[in-house]
Amino acid sequence: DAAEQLTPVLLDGPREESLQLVSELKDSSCSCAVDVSTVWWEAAGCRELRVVTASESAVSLWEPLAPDCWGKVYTWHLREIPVIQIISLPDTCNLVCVALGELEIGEIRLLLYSCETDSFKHSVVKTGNIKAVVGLKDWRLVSSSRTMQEQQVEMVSLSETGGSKDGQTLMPPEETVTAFAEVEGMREALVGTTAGNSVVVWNLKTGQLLRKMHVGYSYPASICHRAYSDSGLLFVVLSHPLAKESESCGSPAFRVVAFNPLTGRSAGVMFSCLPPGHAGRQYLEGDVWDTAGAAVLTSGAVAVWDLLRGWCTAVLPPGPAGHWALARWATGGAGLLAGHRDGTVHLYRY
Amino acid sequence: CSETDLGPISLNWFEELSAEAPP
Repeated sequence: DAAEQLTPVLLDGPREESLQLVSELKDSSCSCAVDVSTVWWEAAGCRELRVVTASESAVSLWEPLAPDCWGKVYTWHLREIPVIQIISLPDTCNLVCVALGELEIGEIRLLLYSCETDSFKHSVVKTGNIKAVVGLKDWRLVSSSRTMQEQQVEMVSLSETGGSKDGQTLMPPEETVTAFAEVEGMREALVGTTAGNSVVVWNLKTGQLLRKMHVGYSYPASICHRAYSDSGLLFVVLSHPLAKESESCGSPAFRVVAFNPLTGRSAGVMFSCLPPGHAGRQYLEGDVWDTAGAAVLTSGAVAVWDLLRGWCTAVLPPGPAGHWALARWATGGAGLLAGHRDGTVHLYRY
Repeated sequence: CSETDLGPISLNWFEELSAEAPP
């Protein structure tokens, strides 16, 4: 109820100039782009941010050749199972993680460069009917998978050679886990959202399921993107791809919600709603970095929000190349990557 | 521990819940 009373504010309408186009890269061999991301890469003693693009059958690594020019370094060909998404691993280097599958993830692979053999290679780290996956700091990967009878939630530690080391089974909630987010600054705390629209909290060290807290029926299919603890409260950034439009708050794409983990009670902190002219249908996919949210809207535009103020700060309208299909924040908040299905990616400074 | 609209809160909520939750 408290959340419903908050009124979002648009700061004189969204300003496109808060996004500055830095460079464009075009994968001419790409028939249908499925994801884009960035990765830290170290070669010849030089550590730099590289762009990773994924189509259904190939994942390519791009290096900066000049301030506004990118060149393809290497392409991993993955022809057996389609690539679905690139999984970010927060503090790794020379490592790309991808999810492959048909309608849902069936396999997670690591793509890497081996110094020992001076070659690029890939290896399987997880198979199954995987519903959700997240990369955590310290080379850890958490995934939820389902069999006919039960749900498994598991954390594995990744090795620099592309394998998996230690594992920890986490106690599964009754409902299917739809997304995970690490609790920033708390190495052993993890949150997840469920198909029943709850936020759950785990202890990664012991595997304990600590708390299940309901998000509310107004916001079905909520997805968690980010979590942090402050002053005894757990703040979770949620996106709401299917939230209904209401008179009081428009169409909320993102919400910041404060949970009291001790009591399970919650209160909305801020709404970030679809900008005027884009309301009605919801958004296709979103990404969060720090206090910035970005999403591809069904109108074909990309919208950017300041999530703590609830302001839409920028809108990229669909361009001559058509609708935007992808919006991802670069590692370390280095900018926004916006992509078209034809393999064109624009890198913006924000 | 202090009282808010969301009930009593604790800076050590993670440790407290870990001590209470089933192993």
